[in-house]
Amino acid sequence: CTSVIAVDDRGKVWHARNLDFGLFLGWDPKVHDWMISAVLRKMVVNINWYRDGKILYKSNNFAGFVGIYNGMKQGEFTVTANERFVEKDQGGRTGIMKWLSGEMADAKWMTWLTRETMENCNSYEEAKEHLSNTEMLSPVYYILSGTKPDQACIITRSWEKADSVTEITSRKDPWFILQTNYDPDVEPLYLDDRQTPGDNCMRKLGRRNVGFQGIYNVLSSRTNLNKLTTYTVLIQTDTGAFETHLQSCPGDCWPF
Amino acid sequence: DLPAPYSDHCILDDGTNLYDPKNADAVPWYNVDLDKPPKERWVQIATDYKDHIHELIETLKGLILPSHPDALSLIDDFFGEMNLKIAQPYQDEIASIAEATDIPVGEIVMYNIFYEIFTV
Repeated sequence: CTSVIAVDDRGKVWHARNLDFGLFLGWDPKVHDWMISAVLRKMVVNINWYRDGKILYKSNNFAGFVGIYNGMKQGEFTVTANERFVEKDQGGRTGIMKWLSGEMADAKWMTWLTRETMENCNSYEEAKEHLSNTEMLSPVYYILSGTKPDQACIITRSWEKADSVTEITSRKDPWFILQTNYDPDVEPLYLDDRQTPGDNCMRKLGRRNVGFQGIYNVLSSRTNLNKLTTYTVLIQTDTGAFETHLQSCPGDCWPF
Repeated sequence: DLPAPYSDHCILDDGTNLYDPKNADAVPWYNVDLDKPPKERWVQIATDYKDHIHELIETLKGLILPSHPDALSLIDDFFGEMNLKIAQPYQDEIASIAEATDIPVGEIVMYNIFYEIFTV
């Protein structure tokens, strides 16, 4: 996955992500695609979540899936979740076993914690606190943005709490965050380096060209776009604009 | 660097623009009303996407079963029982999706906890 938060030269915050899903879940040699990714592309829906007759927040989901990978509360905050790989005994499957044994009975499932944050938190700061400190069953990166230029961060999660919170203002380029599936202070595996090309493409885009078109083109560039990419979602929290574009990478394209 | 043609390529280098806002119309919008009982919230989506949800589950089972012959009963029994431990409103929401799609509840649970299962 690749999540992007970028602040344009007027201070407006934009948030987007590529969802890559289905690694090692069946390669179809006839069409050169991952089987699960191909099926999931047909199941993408946008959802307006209503409470008290009003839209509370927006998300996109796979049909039949009740949790949330990406959500936007207009005028308040947006969150996207990227998978985090950790050592074997600290992953999601071990988390499930601990939950079943009662050791982590109150811990939250990742996509349901995202949903609860959308439903119960009313500001960027509240969301940041909730996503950082609620016990959960699997590691993840939460990429969170608000509506002000300094409201953007990567929350690097393990079971109990955040291992770190990386603010946009601490970045080498303090106007954008591009997060793939590695801790912010760790160099990506050379075979899976989507960070370096993504960062370079963002710098080519430049702050003055930040917007749906510019970020979409960055996320449509290889290898941030790859055979696992199922969609790109583009979000502007102030206006509530929320666009999901189906994606694929036909032909010669890196498999992940 | 990856070998060509798999190497990185920022399309901004070519002046290419692939963004067309009209393409977003391909993804439909639905409403989920949190004021409704959990069992009623997902019926529309589950009904409309019944065939695709079946296809996904069958594809998953096809990938798991060859190496683990007992996987199907494990999914149906193990994850089916697990749903009874899952907190509300998710337990009822998942059960209603299973009902609307005629898929065993354990298989819908497995789909919904995909992230935890496959995060290693």
